[in-house]
Amino acid sequence: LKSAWRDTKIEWYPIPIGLGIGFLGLLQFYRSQRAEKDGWETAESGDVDGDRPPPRKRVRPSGPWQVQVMSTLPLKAISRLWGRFNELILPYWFRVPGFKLYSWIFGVNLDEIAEPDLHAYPNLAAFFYRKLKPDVRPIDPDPCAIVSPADGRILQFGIIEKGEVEQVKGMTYSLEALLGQASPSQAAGDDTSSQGRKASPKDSADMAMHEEFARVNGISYTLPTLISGEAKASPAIEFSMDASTASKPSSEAKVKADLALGDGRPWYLPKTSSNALYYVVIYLAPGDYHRFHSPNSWVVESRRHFAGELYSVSPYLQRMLPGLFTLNERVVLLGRWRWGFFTFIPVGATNVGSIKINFDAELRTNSLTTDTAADRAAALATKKGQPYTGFTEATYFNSSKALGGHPLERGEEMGGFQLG
Amino acid sequence: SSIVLVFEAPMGTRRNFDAGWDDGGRNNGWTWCIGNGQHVKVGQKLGRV
Repeated sequence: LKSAWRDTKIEWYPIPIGLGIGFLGLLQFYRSQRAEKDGWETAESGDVDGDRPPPRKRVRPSGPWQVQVMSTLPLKAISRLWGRFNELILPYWFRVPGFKLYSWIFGVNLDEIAEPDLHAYPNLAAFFYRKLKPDVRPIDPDPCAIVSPADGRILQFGIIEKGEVEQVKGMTYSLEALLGQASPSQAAGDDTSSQGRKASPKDSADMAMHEEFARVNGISYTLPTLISGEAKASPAIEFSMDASTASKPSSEAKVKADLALGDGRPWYLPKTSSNALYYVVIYLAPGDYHRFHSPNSWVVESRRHFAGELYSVSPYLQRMLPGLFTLNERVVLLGRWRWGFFTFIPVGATNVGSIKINFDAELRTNSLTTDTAADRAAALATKKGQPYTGFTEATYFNSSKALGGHPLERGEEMGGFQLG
Repeated sequence: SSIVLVFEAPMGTRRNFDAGWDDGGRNNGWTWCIGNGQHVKVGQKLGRV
């Protein structure tokens, strides 16, 4: 082999130009086919006759090379694999030292957890979704306050101006990109209010006046276009589900009493012309308690599930990747509280995985079925001549018909983030 | 993981406790009780109307 390597004469020949062009053409064809199969946005999406639906549009994130590399990774598959790994039953002898090491690294306070015997947690997924002792998180008694829904760090808070939510240090994303646009049925102009009554011409005049006020004062949000407050289940697309679960009578009464402190007008008509939209972003570190609670008394009318991709939502990546929240898998819970519009948005991450909502048994996040459902929804919307809104939607009207949604008390556990 | 809250509330004259303003409770708009980077716990007040 050594002599053959040394003594064999090597002769170089030019490749015929035609062969090179053919190879490059083949490579280009392969790439475009692959991109279309993966659903990346292409210039020529869909065929001329309209028989074949265009591929679901996804936006490839822009950013530095770290983000570009991350965008090529199969993050959902990694997340599911990570979840399976964390569901493996740990050896009994390993649990205490393993969880103590995890707690030491990520700063878990073991004195607060409801089940102090670490042997009782069979795997990291169970420990990650641990409960706390009942009295270690007292709820602030101020009835006019919004309380923190989770343990975490405040990344950003403020007022929403010109429909833009600031993410971190000047990076912004639009409110519509975060919450989703009006669904086709809502865009068609269903003018029934959330209180179950038809909007009167006076309401329309008030709304126009409010929008004018918002425009003049630079608070250009258009709540009625984000979601209409209809009192009946009107799924945006066929795959919408009526995720009804019975609400607790006590919660219903308390929330109803709290909402009654308002003037009973539809939520999209502000009480005064000086209302504004506020936002706050809370980051949960790996060692934090990963269940979340209702921040106030409110009614969840619907939820929108954006399948998206999964990334890390760490502050570092938020600085690196503009519009991170609008790319991530998230569940948007839309509803109303005493002062009007209220939205709660848990945003997932690859190293955590799925989002659980306690009162929505049909919600499946970070699963293969959600991908398929989103694809089917996109194809159906195209077939019906409707734009695909990028999410699947469910309403909670049947949870409490008196309130038109699922009531949640302040401090009530709503769900959480689970591994995998 | 992250949680984003977006909500409507009356505009107040006092935006943040950090500003050091105290109007003796006459302010009836939204007021934040937090700061950027602050660690919060479940049930802790974020702000009030």
